[in-house]
Amino acid sequence: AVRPLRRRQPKKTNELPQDSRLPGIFDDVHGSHGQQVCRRHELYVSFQDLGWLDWIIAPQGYSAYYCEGECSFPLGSCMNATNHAILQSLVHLMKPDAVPKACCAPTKLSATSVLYYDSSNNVILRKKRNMVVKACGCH
Amino acid sequence: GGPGPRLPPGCPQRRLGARERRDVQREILAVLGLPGRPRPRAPPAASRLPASAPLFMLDLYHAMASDDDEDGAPPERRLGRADLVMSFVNMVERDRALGHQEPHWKEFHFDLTQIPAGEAVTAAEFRIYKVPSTHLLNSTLHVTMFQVVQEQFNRESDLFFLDLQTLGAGAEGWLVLDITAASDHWLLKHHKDLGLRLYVETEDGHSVDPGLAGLLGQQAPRSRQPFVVTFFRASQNPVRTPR
Repeated sequence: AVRPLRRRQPKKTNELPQDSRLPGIFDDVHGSHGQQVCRRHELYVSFQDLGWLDWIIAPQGYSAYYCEGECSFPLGSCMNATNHAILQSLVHLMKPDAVPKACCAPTKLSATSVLYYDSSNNVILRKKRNMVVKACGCH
Repeated sequence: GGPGPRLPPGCPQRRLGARERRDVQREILAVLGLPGRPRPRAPPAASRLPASAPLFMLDLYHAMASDDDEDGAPPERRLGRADLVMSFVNMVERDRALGHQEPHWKEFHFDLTQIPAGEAVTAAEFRIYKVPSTHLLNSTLHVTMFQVVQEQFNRESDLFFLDLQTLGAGAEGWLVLDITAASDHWLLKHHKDLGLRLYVETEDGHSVDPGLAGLLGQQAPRSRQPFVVTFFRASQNPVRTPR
């Protein structure tokens, strides 16, 4: 028998919206117990404070950022999370002593560049990858 | 910057001693891939004048830093996938100029001992500034660059051809010669200086003194002295284990 054509179901993706933007002022950045949900925080590494500017030409320091906050279920609307982290958070609810919560860690990193003099007064430019947190999420 | 000291739950916060602070700072330098702190730079009088290599490297730094910010931005041709760019200015310069038998040439030597082992050279350039020649008005010049592979005292040194550039005698600006091919020898003879020899000829094959052609050497103002710049791609360094 000719089977009636079924309208193609839109592919269900069970990933959370990959929205790596930082929480806006209207996002609830406090989890259930008033704990902050996992997100990126400011962290500035100052070469000036470290006293290195007599041989580091540029920059004076750089924003490295860091990730901190709760990965409690249900995960906040602004958070990134892998499917595994969602599953681990659920199993943690059932067996809190056996399985830890997912942890808040960088999901996207970028490089930073430093221009400096070496001991022969040559000028060196070095790019170091994975030195700046661009987005945080639960893993 | 950032929030004040945070008291991690459970462990008492205490101030680091001076020696521990130095150890932590050394760790930060190691994570950044920077060497220990080198000698302070040349006396302020000399370092106040803008020098050619730092000026060029500062432009590269801004280009690389903007690459870092805009993820996925098409990297500059030279920068490409470079992790490390080194410039070398400390050199000895020798001339076989006017008054000597032909051909005339200018020779530059660079100390490469600072090149870290294990880095792969992706490109290398010799940059020399040219001012309009007052002696060769409208002629066309051929500038060739060789690497001095082995000096011979009873005959001409062994040379290895690197690059040829053609330009007008009246041209002005930085002349860039590609010396990437010389890097194979660096890796073999790590301790050895790099010797580069530059010849200038007119269209009809006459040898010209590079100085008369308008090429500036070590005597030029600091901001126009020749230098070498080398681009490296770091070998996939293993993830650092914190000490």
